[in-house]
Amino acid sequence: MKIWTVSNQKGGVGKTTTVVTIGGILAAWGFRTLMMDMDPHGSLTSYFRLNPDEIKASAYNLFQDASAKKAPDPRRYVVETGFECLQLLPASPVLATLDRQAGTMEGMGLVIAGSLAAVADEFDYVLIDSPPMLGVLMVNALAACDRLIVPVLAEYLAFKGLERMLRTVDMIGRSRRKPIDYLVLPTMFDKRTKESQESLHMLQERCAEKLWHSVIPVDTRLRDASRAGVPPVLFIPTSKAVAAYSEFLEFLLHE
Amino acid sequence: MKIWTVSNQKGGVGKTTTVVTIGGILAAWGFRTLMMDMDPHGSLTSYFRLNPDEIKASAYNLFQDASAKKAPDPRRYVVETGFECLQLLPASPVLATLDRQAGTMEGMGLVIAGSLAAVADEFDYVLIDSPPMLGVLMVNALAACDRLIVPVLAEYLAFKGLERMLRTVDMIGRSRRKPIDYLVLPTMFDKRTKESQESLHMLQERCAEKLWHSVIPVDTRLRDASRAGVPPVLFIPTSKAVAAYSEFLEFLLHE
Ligand SMILES: Nc1ncnc2c1ncn2[C@@H]1O[C@H](COP(=O)(O)OP(=O)(O)OP(=O)(O)O)[C@@H](O)[C@H]1O
Ligand SMILES: Nc1ncnc2c1ncn2[C@@H]1O[C@H](COP(=O)(O)OP(=O)(O)OP(=O)(O)O)[C@@H](O)[C@H]1O
Ligand SMILES: [Mg+2]
Ligand SMILES: [Mg+2]
Repeated sequence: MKIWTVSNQKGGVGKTTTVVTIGGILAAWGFRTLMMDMDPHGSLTSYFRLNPDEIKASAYNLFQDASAKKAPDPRRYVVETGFECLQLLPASPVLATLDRQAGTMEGMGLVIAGSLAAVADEFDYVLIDSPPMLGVLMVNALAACDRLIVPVLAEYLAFKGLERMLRTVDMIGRSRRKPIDYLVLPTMFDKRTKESQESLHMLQERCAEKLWHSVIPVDTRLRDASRAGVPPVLFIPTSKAVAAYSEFLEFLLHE
Repeated sequence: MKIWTVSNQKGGVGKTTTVVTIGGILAAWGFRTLMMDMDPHGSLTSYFRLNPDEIKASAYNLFQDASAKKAPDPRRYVVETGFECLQLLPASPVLATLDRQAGTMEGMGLVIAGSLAAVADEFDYVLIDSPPMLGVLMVNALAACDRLIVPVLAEYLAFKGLERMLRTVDMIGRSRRKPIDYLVLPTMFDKRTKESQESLHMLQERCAEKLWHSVIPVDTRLRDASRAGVPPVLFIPTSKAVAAYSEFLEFLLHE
């Protein structure tokens, strides 16, 4: 089983879209895939027509089990999405209260890594969607991953925030004694504007081999897929965005 | 002095863009304007070429002063932006640690409201940029405001998250015994797609008079302004986005 975390503390860069698109493609290719929603806002959970406010069991329960010293078993909280080979561990708004509890719980940063070990035989890939804020939830998502995918918009300010995040990534890599292997993914790229081209050049200079060699283009049909609640690969299989995400996934699988 | 908070726990909906655009227009019209960056990621601070990682004094200091029972005085921490009538209270990543301290500090939700009272004669308008996460920082920004502006993307999932946020808004309005007056602002609207039109209709049905009667259109030139580090009204004064934000501001000032 491989755990891929999708994270960036900048909001609206395509984290949830990346998880649901790559998750859908992996499942369509026959891989047993678990998507995990670690964002208290629950965009991934809502995508599959579940209401985060009504979710009784979520990733939050894994933290409760850990503090009650119960043996972790995420299977208790995984739900069906209605799509073959694609399951979901949903989010609940109560996840947002974990930061406040962080002061009292030792070793809270490794709860998710420990829990997912219990399902290593059940899934081929786990994709973790993180919230746009550096806190206990993002730290857990980073500490648990085999690979980190960082979606960015090709805009002037994108690199500023990236630098800070990569310092946190380094720190977590050192504390778990295994560096975090990351890849930066330009999303919603609009090739018509000079600004995007210039910002992409800047990212290429600063990130070098950590930046994927291509981009995910702007594609308004992704919103149609989200309105339909269907993974893009099944709803708009011939779209530019699905083609680009498929190419990105091929790259990840063969690296 | 009026305090306007711009907030939505959904990421990337145009919160920072709304603060910097409206702030720039207010200043251009001669109003003494303070923008306050309450997002630990510091997009607003970075917009004005300040590095959040190097900021020594930020909104965080107001919380320190409050817990040390020092008389609040935001003037100590306000910096110049280089633009007339436009000042900034910058952000620092250390703001992200406040949630963890929330367990220990009583009455932490009213620190910003209390601090801003100390500058009531200095500014005509204060605009607060919030982080995309429901926590101590957002609660403070909501509790301090005279009016709340909620930018949303016209997309299917936009309303789901809005409902939850509006429940929090109600709760804070009740606990401060003064309801929060809010207005929902559709941003990055792309009139060419059917999806946007349908989602806008949905927002109109659900939000009714709380939704502004017009929209802020998609305008890639806003990114040029951000690259230049200049408020849009000064960099792209004749753009569609600046015209729409000006109309929105006229509406707010004359309501
Ligand atoms: N390639 C693309 N082309 C066009 N629109 C896109 C693309 N990718 C994502 N979007 C749209 O951009 C918006 C933001 O995407 P998304 O919600 O996935 O970002 P996020 O990083 O998960 O946001 P948050 O920080 O709130 O978690 C959504 O409306 C989504 O449909
Ligand atoms: N009307 C618009 N047209 C085109 N692009 C826009 C518009 N408004 C904002 N943007 C762009 O969309 C991106 C997100 O905007 P912004 O950073 O203001 O959102 P935010 O809600 O503050 O995000 P966060 O949740 O990270 O704080 C930025 O690249 C910005 O330049
Ligand atoms: Mg998301
Ligand atoms: Mg912002």
